Amino acid sequence: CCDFDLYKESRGLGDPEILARETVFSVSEVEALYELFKKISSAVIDDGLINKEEFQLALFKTNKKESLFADRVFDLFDTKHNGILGFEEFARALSVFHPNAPVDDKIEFSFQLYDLKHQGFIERQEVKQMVVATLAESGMNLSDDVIESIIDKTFEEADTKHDGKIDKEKWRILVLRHPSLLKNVTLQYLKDITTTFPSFVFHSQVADT
Amino acid sequence: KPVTMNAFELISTSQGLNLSSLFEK
Repeated sequence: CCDFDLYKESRGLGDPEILARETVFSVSEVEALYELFKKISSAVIDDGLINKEEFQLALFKTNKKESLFADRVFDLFDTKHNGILGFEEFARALSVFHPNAPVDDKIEFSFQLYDLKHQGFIERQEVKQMVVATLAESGMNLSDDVIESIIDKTFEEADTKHDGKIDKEKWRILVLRHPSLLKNVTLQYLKDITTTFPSFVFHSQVADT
Repeated sequence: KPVTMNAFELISTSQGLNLSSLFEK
């Protein structure tokens, strides 16, 4: 009755040509990305998979930090919802962060990131939760009045239908007006991944073209 | 001082959203 394979994480590089076809990465870039993956996935348990602790460690260089957003990003990467990332999930998710990835994919990813309750819209209470978390994580202190006025102003601009919700369409309008809001879903590093991890050539499965 | 920052601009500064640190050695 159950498809256990669905939840079983495949280990290893897999087929870089298939991943290259289905992401914005070239075959060489997929192989170089795998070098990064190996580094992160061997930090705590060398099992060829990234768990949440290893992800946090790679992000913050410490596993002691609590972060709402590191959790959110990990959960969005974890498309099989089994608490660990295989290379394929890692590569597909990072593909969205490539400077050449379609802007629609970036808009979609950032919307899901902020739609904490998976309701299909972002509500005021979620925005407040995220602002409070950001301030706490960065050690900044703002009074509740100031936080409320930041959120008021944001909804004034974003909530064009005045229903207290920022749905996907309103999110799209907002980020197209403020492209800086998509800055954190673009990683320039991904353009230079083959030069950052040149050792991939020693493990390459494909001939140079 | 008037508040001009958009809440999402503030949120996007969160360290947990800065994946570039994945690439740091």
